[in-house]
Amino acid sequence: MAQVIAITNQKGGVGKTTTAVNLAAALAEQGYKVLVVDLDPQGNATMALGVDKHTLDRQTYHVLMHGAPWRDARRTTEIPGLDVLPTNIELTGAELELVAVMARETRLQQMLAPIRPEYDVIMIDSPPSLGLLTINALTAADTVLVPLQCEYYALEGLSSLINTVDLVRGSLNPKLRISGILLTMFDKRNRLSFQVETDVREHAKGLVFTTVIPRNVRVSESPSFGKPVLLYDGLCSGSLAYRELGRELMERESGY
Amino acid sequence: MAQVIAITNQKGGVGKTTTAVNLAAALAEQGYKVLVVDLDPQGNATMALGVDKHTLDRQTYHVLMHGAPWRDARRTTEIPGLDVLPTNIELTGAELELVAVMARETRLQQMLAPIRPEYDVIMIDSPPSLGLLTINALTAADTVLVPLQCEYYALEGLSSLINTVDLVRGSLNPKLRISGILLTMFDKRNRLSFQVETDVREHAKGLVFTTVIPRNVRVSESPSFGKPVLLYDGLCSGSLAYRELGRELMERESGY
Ligand SMILES: Nc1ncnc2c1ncn2[C@@H]1O[C@H](COP(=O)(O)OP(=O)(O)OP(=O)(O)O)[C@@H](O)[C@H]1O
Ligand SMILES: Nc1ncnc2c1ncn2[C@@H]1O[C@H](COP(=O)(O)OP(=O)(O)OP(=O)(O)O)[C@@H](O)[C@H]1O
Ligand SMILES: [Mg+2]
Ligand SMILES: [Mg+2]
Repeated sequence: MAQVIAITNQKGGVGKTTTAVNLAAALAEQGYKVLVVDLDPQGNATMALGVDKHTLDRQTYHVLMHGAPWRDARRTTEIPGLDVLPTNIELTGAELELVAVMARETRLQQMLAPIRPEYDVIMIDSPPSLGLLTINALTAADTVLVPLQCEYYALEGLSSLINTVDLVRGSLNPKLRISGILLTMFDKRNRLSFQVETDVREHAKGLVFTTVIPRNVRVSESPSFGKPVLLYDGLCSGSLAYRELGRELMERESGY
Repeated sequence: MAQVIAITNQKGGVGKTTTAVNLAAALAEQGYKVLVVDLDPQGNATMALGVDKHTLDRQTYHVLMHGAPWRDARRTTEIPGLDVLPTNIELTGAELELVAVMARETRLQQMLAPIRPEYDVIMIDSPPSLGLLTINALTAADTVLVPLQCEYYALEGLSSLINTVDLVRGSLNPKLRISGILLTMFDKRNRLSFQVETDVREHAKGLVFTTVIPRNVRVSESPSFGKPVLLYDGLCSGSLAYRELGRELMERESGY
């Protein structure tokens, strides 16, 4: 039975897509069967996994809003055991359409119910907002993984995110918990990175992953080749860190 | 009569807030009277200008949605001639409330009408999405300034943004034009930065500002002190670049 993980942070550009794609690739490499659900109309996870978002026939939007069969939309990737439910700008329509729909917050949860038995892990890439798509991701998820760029604005926004997770747990998804906060784009040359790390480890005791993802240019080059960094440059510091994260995550989760 | 500039890009973390705050500061330094309108519920521009978003009485939300007097919400900053209309997470409500309102795309345009005569420039910081708040910003604006991080996902998303600007020009705001595309966080050590620059200058001929904003850690440190980088470290490469951008923008705009 799949564990559903939402990769969420309303702050933009903190490494949500990069984490969803590369952590999913690391878990698939370790033998898990993984589905990435692209829930961001930008379609970045779709492109990073080698699927052209401009030529989609069926996608997340159709499954979520019109009940299209999920297997019609699902695509395989270059990594065995790693599939993706792709999306593109058309998903923007869902945010407006969902407002007027019954049980609008639980659409994704209902959509994933028949898919869960087919995978070990379902990883949802959320858009940079706390709107209805992100609320759907939090309602459908068992756990939330929060990528946190080592910068001031990202740290500053953490409390609103934690508030939102508490609200969703209270009214929509009682089992929801934060699996961990992941420090991303950590730059050893930059004092700010160390300050943010100290700050977060102090305030969010025990929630912060031991694994830290370093800033590594190979990570930002890989999506232009439609590959996770583990395939593009399997021995760079970014790949090693995402593999380590995969192991740490499954160790932490085995305790639940 | 103010020129209204929307700082917009649906891609997250590309430097929208950093540009809105620091370009506004540079223009105020050059003697223009500038208002920053924070239209992002994250309230990052509010904090960067030294206003505590957690203790707001009146804010953008009340002026936009309930017709509160704008002077009640407006705050001054440490820089003479630079004011801000602050916001916080409460503005998230506006995105849902706007869906059902008459002429929902022109609310901000109507809100700014009485404010325009009081300033030379009104700078709108948009959230990372193409939802109703961003559409309001594009409808209210004379020009759009597009910050573009020198990375693959940011470049990849440019065409959807340009499409959206065309749609808004076609149906809501006939005068809307792109004042320029601004390359941000340019890193001379990184080949990807040069590739993106070459790519954009080739495809978006004439639209790309000559001024390029370098990656500079002082820029990312300054918001934690509630100051634009021009006040925090007035001679660092980030400050020099934003002053240069201010001059280039006003030169380009004087031709219209
Ligand atoms: N460890 C890293 N090292 C270097 N660059 C990185 C790293 N992680 C992410 N990046 C780059 O930083 C940018 C932001 O990352 P990404 O797009 O994954 O963030 P996001 O949170 O998904 O953004 P959005 O809010 O737009 O969805 C991208 O250009 C990405 O390639
Ligand atoms: N020139 C620069 N040099 C170094 N860091 C920068 C620079 N410009 C922006 N940053 C940092 O990069 C991060 C992203 O910038 P910023 O928050 O301004 O982007 P944004 O587009 O407003 O993000 P969002 O999509 O969340 O609104 C911030 O932590 C900021 O401090
Ligand atoms: Mg993303
Ligand atoms: Mg911003």
